[in-house]
Amino acid sequence: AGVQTRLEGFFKVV
Amino acid sequence: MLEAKFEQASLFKRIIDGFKDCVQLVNFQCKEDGIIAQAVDDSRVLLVSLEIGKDAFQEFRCDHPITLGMDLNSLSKILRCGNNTDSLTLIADDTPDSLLLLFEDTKRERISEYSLKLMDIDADFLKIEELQYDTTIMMPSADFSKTVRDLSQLSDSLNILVTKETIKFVTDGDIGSGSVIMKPFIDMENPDESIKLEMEQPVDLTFGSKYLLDIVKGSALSNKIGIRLSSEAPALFQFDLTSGFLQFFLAPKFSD
Repeated sequence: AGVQTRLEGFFKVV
Repeated sequence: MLEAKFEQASLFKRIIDGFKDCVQLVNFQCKEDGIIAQAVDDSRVLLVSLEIGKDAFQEFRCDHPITLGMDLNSLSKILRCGNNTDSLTLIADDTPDSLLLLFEDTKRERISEYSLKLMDIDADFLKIEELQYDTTIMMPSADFSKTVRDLSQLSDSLNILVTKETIKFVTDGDIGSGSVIMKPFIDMENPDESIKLEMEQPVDLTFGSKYLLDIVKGSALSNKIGIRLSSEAPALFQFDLTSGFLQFFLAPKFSD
């Protein structure tokens, strides 16, 4: 159930 | 030069066992105040952030910042060679291509020495800003671990709902459904058994069971787990060390 989100949607990649 | 001595090898073993099943290649950054590491799992859903402060060590010295790129499978093989009660010293020079692991059983005057080849790991670094969370839960890690293991058998998703007075874990799968409801309480005799809840906003979040099963492997590190939830950000699951922590940031599932 539901769509798995990814971390990049929330955190900045540096 | 790095010389970092754990009084007992079991601490470093438990730290590595706490996250080796979800990430494999990890850069450990050693600085004068301790060792930090960050790694993201292959599916880019779970982030592990480790901090071992210098006070967690019996002795700690790091003259220049160095990065130790390690394959955790290989490191685990070596860690299994030492006894839990041995002391363990990690030794590396300033431009290392290997890490020396020295296990010492002082009672029996036995020393075992292993060398682990290091790797150049090209890993992104995710910048985690101080996040605002809607809810903070502190509970026994064993209770959280059992709840996750029990409910994960029924479905690949687990729902965590928090209202003012209740923490509810819910699962609904092909073979059936289940829920575990907990309420905050203070155990005066055994404070670690208490469940504390601070709620700014109610939350209703869904997470992948497989990631939660990875996270609960950190339970050997601490009797307590801190869980911070927000509708707008990845959840934070934290096990505290005497100095430092093992954190897992888990991206949620959203409805279609």
